[in-house]
Amino acid sequence: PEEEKTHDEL
Amino acid sequence: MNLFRLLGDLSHLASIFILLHKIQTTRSCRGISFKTQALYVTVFVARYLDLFYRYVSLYNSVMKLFFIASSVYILYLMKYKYRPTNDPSIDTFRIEYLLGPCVLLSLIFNYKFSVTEVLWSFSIFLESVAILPQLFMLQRTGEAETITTHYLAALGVYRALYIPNWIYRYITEDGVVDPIAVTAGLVQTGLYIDFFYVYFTKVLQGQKFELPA
Repeated sequence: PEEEKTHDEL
Repeated sequence: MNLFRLLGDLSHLASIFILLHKIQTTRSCRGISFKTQALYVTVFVARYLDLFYRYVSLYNSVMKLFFIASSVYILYLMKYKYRPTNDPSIDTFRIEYLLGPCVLLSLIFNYKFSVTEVLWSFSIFLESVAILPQLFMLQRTGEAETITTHYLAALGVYRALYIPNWIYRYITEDGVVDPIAVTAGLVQTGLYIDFFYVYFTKVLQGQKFELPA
């Protein structure tokens, strides 16, 4: 399964 | 992390401290839209669910916790401690007109059709318009306490600084771009333009924030 995007901004 | 983002986040922090300072020193939440503050709680809770399953950095986690805690605390102050100073009759923006489209947009535009990713998108879209009840209230009353305008200015600066941050990241991180955050962010920053015009031409010249009749 595709990995979830890491949101590194607030 | 780059300087633009850091300064943007610090400006965001500053805006919250200014708002708390305003409420505590005047012992009043007059001029502050409860609806906008409630939308910010929704935004932070929906977006920062990843605190439970993803670690980015200590900075990231501490900021997220602070934004959730402080926004809930502000709601508490408005709803309980300083309730008599909160006048819902001038806070009349219909937030269902914001929530509905944001739900729809997040279902269409997201990076993955999962609960957490749709909530993330929803929070981005909702944040971009969450200030509208506050600006609507300002428009309606036609004036604002100076400290309230500093709060709004700090929020606007935070959003404005995220734009050079994205440009910087695009250049230094090999074309990285987050289309959802950028599109919503541009809209959000745009909403502050009218406010900034009055802020710079009046408040920073020492005059009261008053809109022309």
